[in-house]
Amino acid sequence: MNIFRLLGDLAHLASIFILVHKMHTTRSCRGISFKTQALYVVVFVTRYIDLFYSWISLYNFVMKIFFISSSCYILYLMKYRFRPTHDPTLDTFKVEYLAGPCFALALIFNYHFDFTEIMWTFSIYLEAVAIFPQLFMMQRTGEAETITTHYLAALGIYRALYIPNWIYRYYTEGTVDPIAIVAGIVQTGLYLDFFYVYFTKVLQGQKFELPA
Amino acid sequence: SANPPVKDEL
Repeated sequence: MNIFRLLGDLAHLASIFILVHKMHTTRSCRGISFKTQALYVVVFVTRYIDLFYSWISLYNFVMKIFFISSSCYILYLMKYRFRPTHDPTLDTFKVEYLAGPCFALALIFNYHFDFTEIMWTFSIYLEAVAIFPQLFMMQRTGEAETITTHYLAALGIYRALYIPNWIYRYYTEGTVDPIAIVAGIVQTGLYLDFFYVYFTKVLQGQKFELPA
Repeated sequence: SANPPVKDEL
């Protein structure tokens, strides 16, 4: 565990707390893509199959359980508690276009051709692009609530912080995980446009608005 | 050369 990894995980935790807080205080899931949130459930469930057969640490165990359960809880909030506030006509990105290619890539580029390894690889690729339906939805509406932008910023910063963590681990432990690194760089890259608007506008007190 | 990846990340 190094500082980049720890801060990254804390940013990830923070993003989930911000999202749940937004939904509870506004009693709404407006502006949040159900499809992106559903993809995160798939990501966590397929990645953490190792909960059943490998023990890493208490930290690791608790975080995995938290990510699986909180992502399911968010789906529950969107699907039942705050269902009337979700507008499916804005959430129209086709998730098959993401899941299909990710699965195909996982079958081709993996470390071992076995079930859990392919599921792990699939989850890494899918996480990299899972934000697409959310970004697509914001592109369509052209705006986002400030609290939603804080959520997205924390979520983007999480994976961005994993990059210095991988560099640090290469020098201190000699470990390299090309699948996670390439996917992590792609994932962070997808946030660059968003980060630009977030840091230059939202953090200066302006509303998140995309040019028409 | 690089060691194989350790799956201890989240």
